[in-house]
Amino acid sequence: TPSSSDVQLTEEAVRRYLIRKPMTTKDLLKKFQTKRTGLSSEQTVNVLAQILKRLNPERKNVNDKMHFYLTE
Amino acid sequence: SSSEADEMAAALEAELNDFM
Repeated sequence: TPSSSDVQLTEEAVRRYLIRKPMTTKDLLKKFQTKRTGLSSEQTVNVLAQILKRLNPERKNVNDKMHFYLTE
Repeated sequence: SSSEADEMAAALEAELNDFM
């Protein structure tokens, strides 16, 4: 439908990004901008937090910033 | 805006605090 969002914040989408390369919370938020998903800021934060807790990604510091990543 | 992005990142990190 024309009104549907072009990006969906799903566990599978997050998993694909984190397998590709390590990302900070800010990097992830950029991939799921509210204007693209149609979610509110609060929904985005809550859903992304739940997904990250489920995925339980590896973490590493790059340039003093914590990055999440997954291996296949 | 970037300040909203910063606020969201801070909120997300707070949500993940125990986990991180």
